[in-house]
Amino acid sequence: TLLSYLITDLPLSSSAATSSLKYAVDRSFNCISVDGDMSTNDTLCMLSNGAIDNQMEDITEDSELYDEIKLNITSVAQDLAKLVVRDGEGSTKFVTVKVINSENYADARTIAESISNSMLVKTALYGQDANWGRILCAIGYAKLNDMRALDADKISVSFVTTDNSEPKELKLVINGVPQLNLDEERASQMLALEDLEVLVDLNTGTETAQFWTCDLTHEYVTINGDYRT
Amino acid sequence: QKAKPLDKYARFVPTHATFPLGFETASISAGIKKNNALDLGVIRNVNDPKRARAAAVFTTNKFQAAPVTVSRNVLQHTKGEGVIATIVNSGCANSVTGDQGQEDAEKTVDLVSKHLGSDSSENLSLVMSTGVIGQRLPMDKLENGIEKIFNDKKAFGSDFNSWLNFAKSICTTDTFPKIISKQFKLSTTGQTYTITGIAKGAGMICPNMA
Repeated sequence: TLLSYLITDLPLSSSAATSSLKYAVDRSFNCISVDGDMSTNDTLCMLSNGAIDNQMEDITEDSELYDEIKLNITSVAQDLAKLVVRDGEGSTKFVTVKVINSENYADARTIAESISNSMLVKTALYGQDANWGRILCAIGYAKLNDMRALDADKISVSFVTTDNSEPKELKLVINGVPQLNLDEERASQMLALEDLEVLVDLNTGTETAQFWTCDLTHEYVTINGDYRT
Repeated sequence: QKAKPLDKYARFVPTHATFPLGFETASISAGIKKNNALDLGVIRNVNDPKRARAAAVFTTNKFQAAPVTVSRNVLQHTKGEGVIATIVNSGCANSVTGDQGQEDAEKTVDLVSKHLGSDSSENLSLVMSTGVIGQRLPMDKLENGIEKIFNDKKAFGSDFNSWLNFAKSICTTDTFPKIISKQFKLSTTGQTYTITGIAKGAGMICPNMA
């Protein structure tokens, strides 16, 4: 279960609190997956009290300050959501799944979510196996609105490092063509890192979506095999 | 090949932070968890209650736990205005507990609201629970815990340890409490404000809240 709080001493109107929270959650907690399961109790609440200045008027959605505050709330929510993924039960890796150049945002998000929830992708990440086939498979069964965002001849998939090592990007599939002469040594180096990015370039548009996920380990089963008892 | 185990607590838990003005937290072990760990926490606003606002998003799971429906009702009833506290327990999710679970969650809100000075018609608090699904909330322990928190003048604090302990009180299988605090300046007046985020969660995580 996810429970989360955002607490601020800003003076927010009820409407501004609600809309900024919705904006933030759609770009943070609604873009994470540890195991693909949704709880009956997930809640994110925000409390504000205006204590920075009790004479200051409530900030509404029409206020000049609203956009910057909304973005700062989102920034805190994203950092917090990433910590939840980093603490994924038994996890050893933090993985950013970025889908770029999509014909539409919804499909980019669906693809990112599908990869992030794939048990086989997640076990491959744990085993440090550059298993691009599983990533393509998860993309292929993603429940897209239509197929305009996904063209099998245009898709490219890469691993991207998060440290400063070079080459930064290891291309696994280019324009639908698997790179069979993959540099396995470099792939192993990259997959040994704690933080990793899976980059999917759909080449069908301009929209981008991002999900944060983790690997799936033996420890996950140990923790959850007897949680209730 | 396997990755090495990580000391996540040392890496991700801060050792100091600045928190929003006008809020206090309290946390205790109410005996809901088996190991006497912190399992009951409250955040309350001590600034002017007229300035207090609350908002929340909830799970879209069709089976929604009692605290979810009760907190949603509180927000619908108050429109988020004047909600000055939130109470949370870990160890028991009060989920799939039927009418009894609903009554327990409502009673929890009532008890906290009374301690915050409400008459019977005002709901001043949200309620959350996390832990095992399908078990009734141990209300005797919860009620005792609430009394203990509100009757102990030293229970509430606004220092780092008070906030950290609150973050710990909501943990279940988490290996570290999740707490982040950031300060920003308003571009118009230069006033500094703070946003603190606290979360728990390690498994059953793929939220889609609305």
